[in-house]
Amino acid sequence: AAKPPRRRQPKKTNDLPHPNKLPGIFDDVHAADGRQVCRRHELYVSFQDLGWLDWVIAPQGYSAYYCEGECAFPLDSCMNATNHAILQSLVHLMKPEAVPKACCAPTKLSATSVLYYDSNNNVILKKHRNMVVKSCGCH
Amino acid sequence: TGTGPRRRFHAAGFLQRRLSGGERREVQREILAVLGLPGRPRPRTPAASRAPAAAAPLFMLELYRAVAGEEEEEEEVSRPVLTGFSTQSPQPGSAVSRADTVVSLVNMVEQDRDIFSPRPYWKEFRFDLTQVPAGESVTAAEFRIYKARGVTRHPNNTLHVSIYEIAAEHSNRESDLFLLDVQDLRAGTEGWLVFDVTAASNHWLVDRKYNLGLRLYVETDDGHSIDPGSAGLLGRRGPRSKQPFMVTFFRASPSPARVSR
Repeated sequence: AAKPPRRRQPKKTNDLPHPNKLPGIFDDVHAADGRQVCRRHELYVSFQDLGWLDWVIAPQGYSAYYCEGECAFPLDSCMNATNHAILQSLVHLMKPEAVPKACCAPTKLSATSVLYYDSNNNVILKKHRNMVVKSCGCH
Repeated sequence: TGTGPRRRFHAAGFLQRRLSGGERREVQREILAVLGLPGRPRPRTPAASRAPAAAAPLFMLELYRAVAGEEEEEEEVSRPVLTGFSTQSPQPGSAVSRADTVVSLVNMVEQDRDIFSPRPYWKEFRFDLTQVPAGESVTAAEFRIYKARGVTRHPNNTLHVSIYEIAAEHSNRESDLFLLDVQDLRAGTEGWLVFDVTAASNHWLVDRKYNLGLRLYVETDDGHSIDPGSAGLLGRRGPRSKQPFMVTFFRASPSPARVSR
């Protein structure tokens, strides 16, 4: 392969990335061309709406976060991209029929707990590990 | 993708589809499966008479708040296991942090050998562990009983409170007992006593026939048996917020096999 011409290094700064570039925290994160980039969304499941508050003590509902959005090259708008995702996006550009885009998926999960009565009036606290999506990114 | 009355604007501003009856049941089934429940629990007593005052739900709610706080902060703080004399409010300790499931068990049967019976006096408690989750192992178990001031004339005297597992019952002689935990305290002390009964709950989970309950004795420094009720230990006849209960901490077995759905 031919050696690419030397480019000037961009000036390094100590500035932090713009907060709106952090996926999973802020709404309405869009790439330059208007596509929605990979980010975290929320779908609230209300235990009250399900009519379960006679046996579920807490919480009243569950924030079912999910990841959605595009992982299109360049991935600069999605800071949480793995090296592999960057490479896969490049290969997808070259062979779009053969190689799919990188996937928008959870990068960090946390636990959640539910407190409820069983049929014997015992109270159960159940912890579910790796249940709540804390952040999303391209894989 | 529905239209018309089946779609509505959620407070947050995005379109939300109203679920049909079948879809709602499907969602409920899926969430119950995630919780590991075969079906929707149907608590026997009405909600209004269960929640507000009973000791076990109050304790579990405090525990839930502590765990939820830990989850919020995502801190892995290692503190001592919950044992010894403590208040009703639990502290987020290592037993709680390690547990995947915590179950509070209501005392089903209580028997006394009190001042109207020959010495030694005791109090027995029994718990139903048939509903505990399958595929989980016990990491810790506690028996919690409230001690009021009692009718003692010597509040500074020391009392020895011991808790035993009933290993076998006999018709013609005294039951076989296995010592689980002992605590020494002042006769005038008031508050929750917490005993480690992990060994007993392990035996009970191995085989239900071993579940013969717990027996509690109170003795003075010079070995005299005291009626637990007179010493201030509250049973089923005490206020609902101070009735004895058991808490068991479970950890999910690291089995790779998952139930397919």
